[in-house]
Amino acid sequence: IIEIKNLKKNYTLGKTLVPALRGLNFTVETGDLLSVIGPSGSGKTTLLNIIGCIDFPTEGSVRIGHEEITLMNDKQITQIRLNKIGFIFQTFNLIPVLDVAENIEFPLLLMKKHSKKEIRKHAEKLADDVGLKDFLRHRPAELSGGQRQRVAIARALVTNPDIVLADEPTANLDSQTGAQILELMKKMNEQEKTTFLFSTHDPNVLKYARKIVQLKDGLIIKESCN
Amino acid sequence: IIEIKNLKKNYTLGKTLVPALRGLNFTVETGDLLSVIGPSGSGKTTLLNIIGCIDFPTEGSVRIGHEEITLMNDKQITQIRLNKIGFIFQTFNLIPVLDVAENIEFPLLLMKKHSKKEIRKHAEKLADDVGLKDFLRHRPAELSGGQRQRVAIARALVTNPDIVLADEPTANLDSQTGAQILELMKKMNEQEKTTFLFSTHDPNVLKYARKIVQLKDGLIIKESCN
Ligand SMILES: Nc1ncnc2c1ncn2[C@@H]1O[C@H](COP(=O)(O)OP(=O)(O)OP(=O)(O)O)[C@@H](O)[C@H]1O
Ligand SMILES: Nc1ncnc2c1ncn2[C@@H]1O[C@H](COP(=O)(O)OP(=O)(O)OP(=O)(O)O)[C@@H](O)[C@H]1O
Ligand SMILES: [Mg+2]
Ligand SMILES: [Mg+2]
Repeated sequence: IIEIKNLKKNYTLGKTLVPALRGLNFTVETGDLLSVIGPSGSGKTTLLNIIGCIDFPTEGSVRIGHEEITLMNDKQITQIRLNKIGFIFQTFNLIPVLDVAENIEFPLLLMKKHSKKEIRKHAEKLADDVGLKDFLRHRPAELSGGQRQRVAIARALVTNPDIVLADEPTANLDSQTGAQILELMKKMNEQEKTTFLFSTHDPNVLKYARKIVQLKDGLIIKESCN
Repeated sequence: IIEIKNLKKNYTLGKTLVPALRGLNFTVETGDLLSVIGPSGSGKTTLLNIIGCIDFPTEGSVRIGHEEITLMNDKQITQIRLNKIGFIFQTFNLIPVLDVAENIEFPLLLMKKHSKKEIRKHAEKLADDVGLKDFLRHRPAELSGGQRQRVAIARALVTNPDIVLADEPTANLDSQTGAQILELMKKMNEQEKTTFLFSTHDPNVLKYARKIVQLKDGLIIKESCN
């Protein structure tokens, strides 16, 4: 479902070129649970942002569902991002003025496929799944770090996307709460065949991965099956 | 150096009362390496924010260096926060328009105790200690999550404070980079007798702790020596 060929990404900083990705090649099959690992600064977020159609490559090919996203226009990219992908940001990126329920249901309101009542019910179910049933009226600033992270997780899963990109999804969670989230994702993967691509430093997340891709300085140094 | 008695903190959310801390009692000796652990939402950040003089208690006593901070005025609190405490936020709180070197040296500029040249030299030394020697001109938005976290760590250590409060300091770091940071803190603790209070979910951080305080729903359920 995801095919990456010779993917390169350069950032420019004043006059300096920062090569964050230097030519990546790998494939993710439908229903895979793949984990990207590597030191801080090795390019994990950059890679996930490109697959998530949030950033664009400098060079190379990225196919999602056999469609080349580097050839798409803004409208097509927005459609893929909304309908096919769920993204859990390393920095959460919640909307500060909305409460927990409103943050989670937000992408469903954009898709306009269900009634408001059904949408709210579904969002509250996801809030309960991530342990935040008693925090629905809290705004992001009125939550702990790990609670904000869980709102971001629920928001990415609520649209039942084909692909979930999770950037360090358990970084702010204790191991028990983290396990609850990983079990939720595993269930989705078994029941809906959702494809998961994690970036992580957490050994507990790696236990759930079936494939592991190891990055170092913007290059893949190892691919293995778990 | 830190004495907590019957510490309570309530947040108000509309008409609801959220009791984040429900009466904590513990002591930290000078030169301790103490770790606070507990599930997401158990009150770790709330506790560190109060000891760090960033937030105030609803009830109870907090002594730092035998001085009762709940009886201090704003000016005294600001002095303690600047001169005695280094704080590493769970959300980093870097200044977006300043680059890495400028963010790290910022508290030293506020203290006005050294020349600008000395301050910049010291800030660049700390940047090198946390592995960011090649990123001095990057702004926070031009850094990875773990690189931003390391800038926040360097900024907290650069003033050589009596007490360092570190809220999940390794959450965005791979284990090798995390170990580099913990070794740096251990060295400071041995050489300067700096007191460290970590909040963490990371088992690697716990290895460095000599005391562990376990929180659950705003109460201490266990205190142990490591
Ligand atoms: N401003 C606020 N208003 C209302 N409730 C709040 C506010 N800030 C925090 N809380 C609540 O207080 C409780 C403790 O939060 P705190 O941030 O201290 O937890 P934590 O142990 O640091 O969690 P984590 O490991 O997820 O970072 C949480 O349940 C949170 O929802
Ligand atoms: N906008 C930018 N401008 C310049 N350099 C950037 C920019 N964004 C990222 N970088 C650099 O690209 C490299 C890769 O960053 P990336 O965020 O992908 O790393 P990462 O593997 O996610 O790290 P972490 O585990 O710390 O989150 C880093 O060295 C970073 O400094
Ligand atoms: Mg990252
Ligand atoms: Mg916290």
